[in-house]
Amino acid sequence: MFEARLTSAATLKKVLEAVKELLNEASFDCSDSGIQLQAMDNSHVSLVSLTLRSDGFDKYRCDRSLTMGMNLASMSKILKCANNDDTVTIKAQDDADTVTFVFESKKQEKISDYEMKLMNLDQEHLGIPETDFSCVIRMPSVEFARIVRDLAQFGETVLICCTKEGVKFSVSGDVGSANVKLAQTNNFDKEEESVSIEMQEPVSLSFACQYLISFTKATPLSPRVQLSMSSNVPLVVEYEIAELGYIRYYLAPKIED
Amino acid sequence: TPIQNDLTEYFSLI
Repeated sequence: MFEARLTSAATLKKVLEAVKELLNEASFDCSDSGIQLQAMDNSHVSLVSLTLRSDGFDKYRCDRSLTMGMNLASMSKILKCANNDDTVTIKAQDDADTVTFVFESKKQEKISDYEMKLMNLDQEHLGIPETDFSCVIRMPSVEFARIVRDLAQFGETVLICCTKEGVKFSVSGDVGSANVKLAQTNNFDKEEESVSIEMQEPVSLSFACQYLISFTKATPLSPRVQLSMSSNVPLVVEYEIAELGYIRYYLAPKIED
Repeated sequence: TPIQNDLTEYFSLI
């Protein structure tokens, strides 16, 4: 028996929004410790890694580890039927070929359940090596989303240059070029608005704007985002999900031909 | 123009 309950369906809706642009379907690996998802997009350029810890749920029971392959468009249709403040419970029997979502309104006057067929997904898992990153940038997630959206209008590739002083995002294309420089701030009283940089050595890497835009669909999950970079390794974009876990996106850099 | 690398160049399949 598997059962996981969250008092706010809004959180699960946001998690789904954060992954469904990159993935059509995904396997949710459920165990004692929580729910994990790891999947590459179809073109094998980016990877989504989601962890929802069991202790972050209002109720969590997983007698036997199970993998639930879900079509994310179908899951999205179901979650649209929940109000943001509904309690949501995800249920499955051991070895089941369906999963059930139960939505309960706050006053319990409305209870609905939606059963969805599970899929057998032959998903590849990747071993992600531990990396000591040369640069770790922390900034407001809304600011990152704004920069990516603004710059993507002017080119397909963004160059991210990080030094101790700050981080520069640059794009060039047919129209011309655009640069956004963010300086490290010392907003100790407004930590949520600060830009901080931990740098071992400067890094400059190029990435496809289109993927960064997809990653920013996770913005509603967290006020902060963390970008980790080292030369010649994938970028890691991480959003913490308060008291529940995190979503990390990995993106292979573009290299000069 | 820079070309897009594949993620599996960096991470091994397990």
